[in-house]
Amino acid sequence: PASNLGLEDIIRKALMGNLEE
Amino acid sequence: TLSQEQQALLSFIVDAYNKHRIPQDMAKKLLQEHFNAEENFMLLTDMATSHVQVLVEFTKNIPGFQALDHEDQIALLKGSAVEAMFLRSAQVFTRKMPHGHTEVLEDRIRKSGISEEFITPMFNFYKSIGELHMLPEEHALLTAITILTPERPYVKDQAAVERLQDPMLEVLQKFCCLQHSSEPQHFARLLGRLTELRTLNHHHAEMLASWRMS
Repeated sequence: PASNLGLEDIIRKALMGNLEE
Repeated sequence: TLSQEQQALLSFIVDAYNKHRIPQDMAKKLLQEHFNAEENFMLLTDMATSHVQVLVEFTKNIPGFQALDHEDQIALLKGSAVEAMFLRSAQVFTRKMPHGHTEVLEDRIRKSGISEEFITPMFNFYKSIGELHMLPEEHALLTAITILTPERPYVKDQAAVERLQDPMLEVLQKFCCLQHSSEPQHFARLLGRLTELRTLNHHHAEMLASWRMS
């Protein structure tokens, strides 16, 4: 479902990036 | 008592949990501005997105998590994000807030277009968490334990996840014995809330489906 893809996208991006930087 | 290693793990998890919160300016928006139902819904959606980002940052700090298979990391986060969000929201709702804030927040959620049949179990859950008078350490550990649930869909190496979750469960159990010596059932009650969270997670999936319909 689209909503789950949305969640996965956010997770993948957050796993790769670093909010603290 | 907690061993030195367990004490270090506890401090580390609590620090990471406290460090990663929803940005203050976003949290303030919830209380300060007036929105119609649609804008309210959008704000709650932004909050949820921010919540997931914060959750991922916290999870990256859990010792051993980043050594797990990358796709397993995603499966764990996908499977637990909603439950971890409900736990964090429950903590917010049970904290003592300035007069009127709880009502404003509750009103905002009730006016977001979410139907009553989903809202009632959510507030019941917040209430049942409130009754446990959980300490901040317990919130942090329970969140880590929720994220490190080996039985999530698509997790390939469940044993590796279990090896991370088990020490957390041991620390939580010991911590409960130390802090709630007069309530021997406290640890069991905390674990019982994880079952409630699973149910809420299922409700949430149905809720999303009904939103898409409308």
